[in-house]
Amino acid sequence: GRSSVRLLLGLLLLRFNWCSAASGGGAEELAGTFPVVVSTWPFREAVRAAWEVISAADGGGSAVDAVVAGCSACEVLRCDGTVGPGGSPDENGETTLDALIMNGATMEIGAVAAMRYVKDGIKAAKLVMEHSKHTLLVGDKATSFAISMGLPGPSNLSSPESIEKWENWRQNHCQPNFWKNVAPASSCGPYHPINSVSAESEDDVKDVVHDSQGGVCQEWFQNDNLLEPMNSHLKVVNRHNHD
Amino acid sequence: TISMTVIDKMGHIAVGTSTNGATFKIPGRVGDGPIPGSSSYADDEVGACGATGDGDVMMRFLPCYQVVESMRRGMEPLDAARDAISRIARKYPDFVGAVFAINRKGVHAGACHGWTFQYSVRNSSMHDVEVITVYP
Repeated sequence: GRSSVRLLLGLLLLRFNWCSAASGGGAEELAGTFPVVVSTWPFREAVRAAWEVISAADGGGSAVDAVVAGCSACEVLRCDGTVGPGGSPDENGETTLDALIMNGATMEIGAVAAMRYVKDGIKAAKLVMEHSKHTLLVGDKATSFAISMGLPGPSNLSSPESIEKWENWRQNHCQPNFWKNVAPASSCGPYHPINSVSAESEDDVKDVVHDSQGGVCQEWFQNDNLLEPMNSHLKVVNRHNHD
Repeated sequence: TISMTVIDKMGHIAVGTSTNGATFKIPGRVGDGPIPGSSSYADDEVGACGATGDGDVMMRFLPCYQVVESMRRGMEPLDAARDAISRIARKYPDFVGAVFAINRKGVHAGACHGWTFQYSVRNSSMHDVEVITVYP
């Protein structure tokens, strides 16, 4: 009976498809362990760079400076291809950067989004925080702001690797992608909303397949005598492709 | 994406995130990286959080804001991290993402969904960076 309970407990834990871990040690033991640096992923060099700033013998830099040092290290090293220039090309083959910094003492925040032509994402975010009353600048205007505040640029953020990745994706008919409810479903754009497409063209026929419970399990398009699945639910997030 | 938290010797906290986003995104797309409370959040009085994963989903839930506010209300970092992830997973069972949480005492924890997650830590009792794996 006891083993059955354990088995049931194990199955219940498996049912919840999440996972967790906690550090050892109590609060009293940890109270004397400051400073602390924590980072997503095994980006050791980034943590070491932040640690050097925050633990310096002369009293150390600020927490904000340490975060900038750590994230900048990752931008230079292009950690996993998910940070900094030279990775994650968009549909046009261009790399853009998103970054944010927050001071937990003052609740000040600076951020840049979809920033083009500037390699220093976290430094640009810090400049927004320190030299503007805004929180978030985007696109070309973020680029202009960063360069006007002294960051180097404009620079090409692509790399041979990102261009090759993008060319392979084009050859694979731009699959996978992030579009949904558009035509064409499985080739490169330009894309059109399906409603307007069906109204405009009798060649595109949408067919919806239902499962046994009556739910929609997959949508198909008939175009040029080909049945093509929509890929809106394709898994594209993984260790080397994520935010 | 890197999301980083630093607590200095005085207990002051800063967080930051840097990313080049999703591969083959539609031009103009912005993920959760620059969204306060989504990829990272901090409050000296409470602690901090960093996140990684599917930004298109995560930014709809502001998981790091949720983590910090849960800790403010008394949750331990592990419970706060689990709670933030489970709130997303309830609505998006196929969601892929993870968070780490750290309170102002330096206690840290991680939680994830859809993949194995790792986060890195260095404090004054360590000789070098330690990597913690959060298993499914």
